Amino acid sequence: TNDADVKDEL
Amino acid sequence: MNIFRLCGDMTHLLSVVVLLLKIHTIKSCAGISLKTQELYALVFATRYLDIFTHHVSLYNTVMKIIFLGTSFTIVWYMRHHKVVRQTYDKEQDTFKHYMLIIPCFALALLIKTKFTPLEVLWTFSIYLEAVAIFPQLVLLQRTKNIDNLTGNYVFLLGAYRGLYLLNWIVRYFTEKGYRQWITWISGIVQTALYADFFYYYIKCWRNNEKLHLPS
Repeated sequence: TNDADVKDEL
Repeated sequence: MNIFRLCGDMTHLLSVVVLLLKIHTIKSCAGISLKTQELYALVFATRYLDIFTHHVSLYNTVMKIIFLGTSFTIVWYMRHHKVVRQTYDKEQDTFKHYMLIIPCFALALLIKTKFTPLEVLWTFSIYLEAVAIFPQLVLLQRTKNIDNLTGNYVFLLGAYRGLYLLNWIVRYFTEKGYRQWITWISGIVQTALYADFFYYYIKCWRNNEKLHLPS
């Protein structure tokens, strides 16, 4: 996982 | 989704409800910074560009639509509603947007994960959200009588950020490989900005006093 993949928060 | 994330989102939602209650029901935006509200509208507009391309869950999509819709509604009320706009403390709300927008955009160009328009704008929105409360905090300090709804609005916004920190701690320990440095560092900065406000909010609440910040 890198920063770009974590977009599940608002 | 853990309990802190859910409570954080609900607190954020509640802060918006409190603000809309003040604006729509009492027809007043006294003590509310239009600069901060415009920055939030910009934050959501640049962060949620993926709303139709990057589906996470129905929950996320619905919340994104709510935050986009309410942020622009609040700005509209403060700028154009014939009664509400007259209660706006224009002379006190002097912070300049560009002083926050330009550094955040420059930082997003320098420190981001991928150099694509969507990614840079998303990163920009993370940085901008961290500091968007600044004009509001300045205005609060200048306001002699902070009403309960305004005080509670800022408190709820700060609580939302604090709960997100707890959410990240839980995720770090429960999700393998989970890390997001840009969001974490911005989030810590954002929460720290509320520290001073929290101190006086709790102090006044414990002493049963009306909220006031030292200038």
